[in-house]
Amino acid sequence: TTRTPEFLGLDKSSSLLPASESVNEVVVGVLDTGVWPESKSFDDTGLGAVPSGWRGACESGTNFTAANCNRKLIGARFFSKGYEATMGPIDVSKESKSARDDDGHGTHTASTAAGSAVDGASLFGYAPGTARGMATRARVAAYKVCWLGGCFSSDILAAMEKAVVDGVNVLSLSLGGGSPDFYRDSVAIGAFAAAEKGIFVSCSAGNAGPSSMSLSNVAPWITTVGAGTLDRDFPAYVTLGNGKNFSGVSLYSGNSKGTLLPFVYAGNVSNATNGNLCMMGTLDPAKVKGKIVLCDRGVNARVQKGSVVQLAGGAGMVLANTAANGEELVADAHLLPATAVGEKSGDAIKMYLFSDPNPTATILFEGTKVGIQPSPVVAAFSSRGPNSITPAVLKPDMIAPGVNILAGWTGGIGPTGLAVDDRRVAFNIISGTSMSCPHVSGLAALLKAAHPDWSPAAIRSALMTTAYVAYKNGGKLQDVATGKDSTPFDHGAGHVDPVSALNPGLVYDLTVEDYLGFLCGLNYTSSQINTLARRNYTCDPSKSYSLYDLNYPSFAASFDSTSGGPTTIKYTRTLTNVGAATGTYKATASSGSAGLKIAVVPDTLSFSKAGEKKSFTVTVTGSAMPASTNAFGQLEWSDGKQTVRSPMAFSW
Amino acid sequence: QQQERRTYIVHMAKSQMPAAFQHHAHWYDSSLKSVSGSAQMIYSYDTVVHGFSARLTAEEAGSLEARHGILAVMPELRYELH
Repeated sequence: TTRTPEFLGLDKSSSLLPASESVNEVVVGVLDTGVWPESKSFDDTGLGAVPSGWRGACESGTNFTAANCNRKLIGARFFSKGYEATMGPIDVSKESKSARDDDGHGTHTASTAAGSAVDGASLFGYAPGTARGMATRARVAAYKVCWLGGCFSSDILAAMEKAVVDGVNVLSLSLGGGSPDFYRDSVAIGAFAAAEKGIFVSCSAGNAGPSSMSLSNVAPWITTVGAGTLDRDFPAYVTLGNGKNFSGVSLYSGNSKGTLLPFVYAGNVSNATNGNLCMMGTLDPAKVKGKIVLCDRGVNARVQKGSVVQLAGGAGMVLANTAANGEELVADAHLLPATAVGEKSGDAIKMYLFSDPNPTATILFEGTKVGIQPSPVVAAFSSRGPNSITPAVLKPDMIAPGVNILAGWTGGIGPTGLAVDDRRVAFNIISGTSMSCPHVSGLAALLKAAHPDWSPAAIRSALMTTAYVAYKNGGKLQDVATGKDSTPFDHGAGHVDPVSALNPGLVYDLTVEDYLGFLCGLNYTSSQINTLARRNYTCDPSKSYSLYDLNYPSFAASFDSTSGGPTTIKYTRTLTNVGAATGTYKATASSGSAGLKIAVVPDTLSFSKAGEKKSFTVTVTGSAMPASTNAFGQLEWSDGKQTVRSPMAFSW
Repeated sequence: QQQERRTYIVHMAKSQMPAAFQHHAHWYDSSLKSVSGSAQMIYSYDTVVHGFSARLTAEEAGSLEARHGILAVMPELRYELH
């Protein structure tokens, strides 16, 4: 990716980052649509021999042989038996029955996590710079599990099984949609086994935001990643015939003449009831030819709307957000001059369209702008808490860059993914929690290299407790969906800060035993635990299992709004000293609500050696509140140099 | 609908494997054959799951679920890229 290394501070901190030899040993496995091995992001120049413990392979198939792998791309497997069992044999004229990526998504995620540095990268000149993965020296293993018809759980399980056996250190899954029950969810099941073997598993939180309780991949042994913006934008302005300007975004590659053209609303140049959406075949070419068309966002793909306008003879498109998307602007590499505008601008433009007898407009493309503030802001599409399955575990865990991310792309299709798009690009700019997840996967690879003895939970703790929730000017992280402060239900512990995560001081660690106790707390039966964790495990009937005692780096709960009185929850946590041998940390708990009282005992922890563990309790008392009330707080442990911060989130 | 085959993931309790079987794969295969003479195994799992995936009718899935050593027979789920 371009810009995200700078945005995350990776460019200025080479002395703090792990030595390249240790990162060389880390393998990031990516379960996705495969990989385009010819991408320069998988150039292996300067990389040493493949890690000695690596047991993976490069499987041959359609347009893919072992020769496509190298010392960067060290594994490439495909899993299609489950897909073919349901969908029938793969038509190799439409998709490669191999690890070759015909879609682009897998190449994008793999190169984001661990792609080599590529100078002179851009998409049609947009987002120029040196594109690199987060862990440029780490190795990549691609496991293709997603096909034209979707990603099937039997294939996902088979791929996770192979990845574990192959010896990956980090698994990155930018997909979701499983069952709410962990023991039915193949990703949660596979991730449990992976975590047990010391493999860090990061997953995308989902793109179902800004609705609350819209998360995917919420098992506590998974690191769940939401999406935020960068400080980069691609402005493209709409100028109306009345002289008014509205800002939008676009990745359109051609030039604009800058002359005013006739401007129409799609709903007025179509006989279809949903003509405003610019669905395929709904626009009347006689009324569209040579004009700029305003289409409303929703239902069909954004880039397809542009194609529909182009096919109808339109000269340009303004894509207007509706209430569902608010002011979030996602840039696309449209086939015709086009720009996306927010709901407010869209409404204002429509007012002009409906009131002026001869409306005109032009679109001006301004290229790439960096330094946009505030940034990051939580993306509207990023899925939100509360965690509907286990409210005691706050999800997402954190956010990372996921909006307008440039990374490697397949040579198989154009940047829009449309069949009519015959352009081919080495890099593409796309958005989603799919893009934020591999950022964290790559950063986890860096942490793994720096601290080979850390467990996946310790790595996640380091990433979470050092994440930030305020801008440098002190303002709180914003949510583009509301234009207001974001909350832990939106950003989890905050935006990832990898340089701080390298040296967190203390971590909240977790073992498989802790997760099994958590499953007992969920009242799972022995059979359900065996299904998920592959072992006979009986919860001790004499023991009281509390979900609040899972040693998670955040605190959450759902209070009963009908209880009529205050509710008290007691959490127990243990911190492990991974910093200097000695240190005294003081607790500071704060709440943004009068309805919350937080007490920490003891409020001072003194460590006298590395690896030492110290426990404490947090008692949270929530007043009686109406249903749907949310309240937030935070707990910080600080020795004056390092601060270990945990978010607190409560719902009624 | 009862005769329509779909993919199921069958979770097995490996500790309950009868002594007569020398390898778990044989036990999985035998379990599948006990409910269907024609069903094909798609994958056999042994690292992240103990069990296998196969195309089964709902009736076969129900029969399999009732057998000793079977923990769960779960319909396949489809996931989406994010």
